Amino acid sequence: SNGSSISWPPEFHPGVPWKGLQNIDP
Amino acid sequence: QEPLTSSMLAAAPPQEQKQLLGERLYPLIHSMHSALAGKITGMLLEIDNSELLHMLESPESLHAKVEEAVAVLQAHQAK
Repeated sequence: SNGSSISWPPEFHPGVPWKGLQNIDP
Repeated sequence: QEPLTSSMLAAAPPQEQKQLLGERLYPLIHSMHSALAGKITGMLLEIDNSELLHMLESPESLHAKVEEAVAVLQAHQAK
């Protein structure tokens, strides 16, 4: 019922700017 | 590649600081858990920068945190 954590954790890709937890909000 | 120092980090904007740490951590984590490296790195980047710097200097600390992160990640994925 709680789908808010599906995308956790944010994945780091080398060479790609890290957005971290900021990318949770659309 | 020269070691990342606290003064180098302090000179960068906050978002860039995490990027710098991630670029250093990722190859080390990839050598331990290649399949999960991106997610583990993402998890570890939630930790305080000073502690991340310490982990870069101390393989034992990094290893312990990575194993901790893997356990959390596997428990999370098992849900």
